[in-house]
Amino acid sequence: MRLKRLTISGFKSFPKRTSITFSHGVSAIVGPNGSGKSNIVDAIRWVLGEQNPRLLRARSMDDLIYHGHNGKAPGSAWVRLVLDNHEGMAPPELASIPEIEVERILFRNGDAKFRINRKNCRLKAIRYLFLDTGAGARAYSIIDQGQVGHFVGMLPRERREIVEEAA
Amino acid sequence: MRLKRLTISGFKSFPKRTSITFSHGVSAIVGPNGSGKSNIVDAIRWVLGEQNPRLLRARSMDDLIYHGHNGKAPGSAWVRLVLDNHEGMAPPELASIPEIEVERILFRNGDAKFRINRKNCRLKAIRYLFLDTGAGARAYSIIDQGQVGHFVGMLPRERREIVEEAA
Amino acid sequence: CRDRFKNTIEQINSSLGKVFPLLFEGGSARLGLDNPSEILESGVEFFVELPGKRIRTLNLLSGGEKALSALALIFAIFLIKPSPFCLLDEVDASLDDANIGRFSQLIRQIARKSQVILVTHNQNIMATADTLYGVTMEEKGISKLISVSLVQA
Amino acid sequence: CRDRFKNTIEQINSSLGKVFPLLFEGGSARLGLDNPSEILESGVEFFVELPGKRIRTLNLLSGGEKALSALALIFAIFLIKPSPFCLLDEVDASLDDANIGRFSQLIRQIARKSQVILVTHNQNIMATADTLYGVTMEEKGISKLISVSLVQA
Ligand SMILES: Nc1ncnc2c1ncn2[C@@H]1O[C@H](COP(=O)(O)OP(=O)(O)OP(=O)(O)O)[C@@H](O)[C@H]1O
Ligand SMILES: Nc1ncnc2c1ncn2[C@@H]1O[C@H](COP(=O)(O)OP(=O)(O)OP(=O)(O)O)[C@@H](O)[C@H]1O
Ligand SMILES: [Mg+2]
Ligand SMILES: [Mg+2]
Repeated sequence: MRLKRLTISGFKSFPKRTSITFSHGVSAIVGPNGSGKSNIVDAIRWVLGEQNPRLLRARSMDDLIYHGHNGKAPGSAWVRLVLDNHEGMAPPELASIPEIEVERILFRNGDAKFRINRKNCRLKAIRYLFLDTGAGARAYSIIDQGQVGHFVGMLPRERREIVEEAA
Repeated sequence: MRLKRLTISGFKSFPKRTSITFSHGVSAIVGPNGSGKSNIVDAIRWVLGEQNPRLLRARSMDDLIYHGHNGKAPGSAWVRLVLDNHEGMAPPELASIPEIEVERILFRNGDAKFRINRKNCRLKAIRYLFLDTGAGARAYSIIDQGQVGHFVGMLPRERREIVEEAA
Repeated sequence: CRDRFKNTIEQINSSLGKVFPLLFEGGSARLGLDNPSEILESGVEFFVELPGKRIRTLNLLSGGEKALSALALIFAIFLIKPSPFCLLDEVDASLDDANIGRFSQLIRQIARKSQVILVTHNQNIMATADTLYGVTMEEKGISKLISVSLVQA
Repeated sequence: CRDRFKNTIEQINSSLGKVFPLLFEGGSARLGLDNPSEILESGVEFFVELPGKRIRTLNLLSGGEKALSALALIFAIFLIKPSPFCLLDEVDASLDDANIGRFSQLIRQIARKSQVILVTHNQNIMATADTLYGVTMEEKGISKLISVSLVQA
């Protein structure tokens, strides 16, 4: 379930449709302070099903929709993530499809939409997709800025959850 | 009240008596990870009267005394700080002395000693010394590693305390 | 007491007016009371404006922007009440090269009135210091001070 | 279930045995149960030993040592259960040059089994990446992706 392509539009500091195609090996995202690098990490956590705005540095989900200096704001924020599934890590009903596309949309009026391979679904279905792969929204495979030391300071109970995810 | 000289012995990773003489202008403390740079900052906070071991990254004051890999441990941890007072910033009874020396000793049995200019005193006297100068143990003039962002995230009540210290 | 508190806020805000544009190219920051009718009880808010951005909550700021805003506030206070010394432990860790440059320039300015002591791993900041103090562990687990000079790369 | 949990801890510990010495020159780390008689309830502790030091509590570790120990644990888990991707946002901010080098080497090893995506300001780490993605704000407040290539200094 390697990340192949991420498309962001109307999410945080990305008002215009922006797309990144990820390659194999090691990719580095670089740029000045405040340019939008960590917003890309937030977009990935969000499309993988993160429901707590605080873990996306926001007070409420509304903060995720682009709001410009001049008050301009798009009608919605949407993120689409295409994952490579040729190793068949996805659950059985999707195992044979080579690519999986996950999409999340948030409208200004608060309505939300989730899709897998262009078919509407519930948030649960997205979470189920990543169960047991170690790649879900809260998994140990995403380390937020400033949080790396947290792994050492966490409570024994929290550390147990990490081990259970790996089991 | 510029810092002139700091002497550490038996405190954290400094078992042997070590002295730094600070110059005017900008001084930079450099060295590999884990070599003892932040321990120097802790030594300064401690001699200025810090009483909460958590703010010194310790569970209890006992953690401050050097304990070696082989179980070797000195009888005490002591830190001495010489401050330049030619501008007379110290309280009236000390205003005319050009240099002020503050000392703190912690013995393995838990006894503690404080001194100003080699005369025993109570902790309160050290705290009184730095009152209103902005340079006490908890003042805004010492920023711990990893804490700079905290200034932005602090509660309005906490920020009030900083302004009151500057008033 | 009330007047002194209000007066200090105004002084810090005028000082922020000088310091903030030095760290950010443009923009502004100020302190405000969250309950202006009760000056003696009120907490203090911190507002930041960045060119071309609408900052609805300080939490939306990036790691580097948060560090830089905090440093602007600390130095603004320093300029009105110069504390005898200032001790900063790796406050530059999240800054990009351009902001490291601006931060170094501001440090030089502050050092005219106060003694500045920095812990850093950044070569550019080391280069602007007047004196370097090296800490090492030649013997494992035991810190030792050594004299250090910057080798011209 | 009990056996699976115990088994996973043992696997992580053997993997830590491989990863930890790559990040620290010597030393070791392991996971342990804080209540071994109640495997299904017990929390998990993390123990770190560094050459020449006695670590009584993880809090006494330095900023860089904490980051490096955490990375050792994360990568040790990766090696036994390779997650499809790994996303690290400026985890190198507190590391000195020597540890940056060791971290880069380990990243290369992990990247054989998993996709690694890093956000960083560090030139040395950029140099070891296969692909660079630039993010900038040509128009204030609006992020844009640009292609970046490392200029040989
Ligand atoms: N909903 C939104 N609309 C517009 N801009 C936003 C929104 N949410 C966040 N931002 C802006 O995004 C910027 C932060 O971006 P981000 O945290 O990704 O920076 P970064 O590239 O990671 O920087 P650093 O190197 O300092 O960590 C802030 O300046 C913030 O104002
Ligand atoms: N009481 C003590 N006795 C012996 N060693 C101690 C004691 N307290 C702390 N240490 C050691 O000091 C080291 C940490 O030092 P410090 O935090 O000053 O490092 P640093 O130079 O700031 O590193 P970094 O660049 O990673 O921040 C740890 O390895 C810890 O084991
Ligand atoms: Mg960031
Ligand atoms: Mg440190």
